[in-house]
Amino acid sequence: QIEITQVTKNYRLGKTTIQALKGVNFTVEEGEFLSVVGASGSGKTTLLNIIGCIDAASEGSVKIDGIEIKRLNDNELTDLRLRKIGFIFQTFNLIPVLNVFENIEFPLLLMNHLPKKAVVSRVNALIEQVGLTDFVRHKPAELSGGQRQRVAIARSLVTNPAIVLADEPTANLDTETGNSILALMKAINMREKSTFIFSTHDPEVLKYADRIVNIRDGRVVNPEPPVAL
Amino acid sequence: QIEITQVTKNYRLGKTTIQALKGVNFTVEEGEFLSVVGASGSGKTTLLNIIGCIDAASEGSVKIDGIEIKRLNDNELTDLRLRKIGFIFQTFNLIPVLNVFENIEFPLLLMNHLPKKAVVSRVNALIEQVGLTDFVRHKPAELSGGQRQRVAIARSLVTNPAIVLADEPTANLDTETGNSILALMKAINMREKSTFIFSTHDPEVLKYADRIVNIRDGRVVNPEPPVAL
Ligand SMILES: Nc1ncnc2c1ncn2[C@@H]1O[C@H](COP(=O)(O)OP(=O)(O)OP(=O)(O)O)[C@@H](O)[C@H]1O
Ligand SMILES: Nc1ncnc2c1ncn2[C@@H]1O[C@H](COP(=O)(O)OP(=O)(O)OP(=O)(O)O)[C@@H](O)[C@H]1O
Ligand SMILES: [Mg+2]
Ligand SMILES: [Mg+2]
Repeated sequence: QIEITQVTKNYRLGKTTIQALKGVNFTVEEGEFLSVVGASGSGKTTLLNIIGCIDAASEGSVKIDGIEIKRLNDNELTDLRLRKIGFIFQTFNLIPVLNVFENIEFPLLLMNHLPKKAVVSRVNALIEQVGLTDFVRHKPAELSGGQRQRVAIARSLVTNPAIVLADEPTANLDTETGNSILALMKAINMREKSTFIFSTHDPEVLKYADRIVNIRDGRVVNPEPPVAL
Repeated sequence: QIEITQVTKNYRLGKTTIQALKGVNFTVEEGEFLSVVGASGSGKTTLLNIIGCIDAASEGSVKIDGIEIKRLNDNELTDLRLRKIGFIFQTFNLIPVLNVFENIEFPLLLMNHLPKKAVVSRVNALIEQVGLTDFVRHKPAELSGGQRQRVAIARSLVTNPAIVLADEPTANLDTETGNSILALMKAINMREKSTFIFSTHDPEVLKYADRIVNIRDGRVVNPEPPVAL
């Protein structure tokens, strides 16, 4: 499903080069529920952004279903991201002028493959599953931090993507709300066989993980073999 | 120190009125290390913003050191906030064009009460205490989520305020980094007798708290008497 080989990521800062990832190798099998764990600044967001085709590796190879990502042109990349990947950003990245319903509906409208009625019922189902039924008309600025996080979560799931990348998805949630979100994602993972990759600091998330990948200072430190399902 | 009496906060959304706080009463004594705990959407950020004079209550009274906040004019309010209060926002609110050093230095420059040399050494001490010495020249966009959170933390402490309001200050931090930050804040609290009020979902933070205030659906549900120190 996802093959990362010798991936490095460098940032230029003035005359210095920062090595955010230093030759990362690992493989994720279809349907895994995997957690990436590491200290603040260790490279989790950088890694997720590269897997999610939001950022390009400086060196190395990223293959999704056998497709080498760096061979794709911009249109093919955009299409892959829309159809195959759901991303929950650490900073949510909601659209400020759209309300909860419209933010979640947005990727489905872009895909343009469902009739309006099916879109509405799918969006409403997700809104209910993340506990935001009373807040559908609020805009992001009219929501609490954890409510915005849940909009970002619902939006990432609405297209039923094959790969969900979740960057600290429970950071702003209390334990009870966080657990209901994790149970929802686990249910989707088991029903759809979609692949979930979380970066997290939350021990509750780790309980749900099939496998844990540790990252320290830009390196993966214990590349366990993938769990065959 | 801080007296909250019958505070309500209403938001208008179209024709509906949302009651984010429904008559909150509590008192915080000088030097307390207090945690506000509650589910996502329960009113924590709203309460902290009102205590921190960033937002006004719809009804009720907020007294800081005997001063009724709603009697202050804009200049007096700005002055109070700058001199007495340090705020760690749930969304950090860093200045994008300033680097780590400049972001942390900013409130001290506004206060204009220390010579440049003292400003520099104070800022550098805090940068070291939050573990960001290697990142002083990065701008917020060139930092990880937890690094931005630590800049926000250092900035809130740089003026040595009498009251520190921390809205989920460890949300984006791994347990080890989070604990070093909490130990730092506890040390400041004990040395300076400054008052710390956290909203948090993190059980690690609760271990440091003298007192826990539970909030549910806009109401404080177990107003324990303040811990006399
Ligand atoms: N501008 C607004 N207009 C309408 N409702 C609002 C507005 N801002 C906040 N709210 C609502 O007020 C309630 C309390 O919000 P608040 O941000 O205080 O919650 P919180 O306890 O900090 O939650 P979290 O843990 O998710 O950060 C929420 O239900 C939220 O939707
Ligand atoms: N644009 C950039 N320029 C320079 N350095 C960067 C840039 N973006 C990220 N970095 C650095 O790369 C490293 C890895 O960042 P990353 O965001 O992947 O960490 P993280 O593991 O997600 O951390 P956190 O848990 O705090 O979110 C950090 O040390 C960060 O300062
Ligand atoms: Mg990150
Ligand atoms: Mg909040």
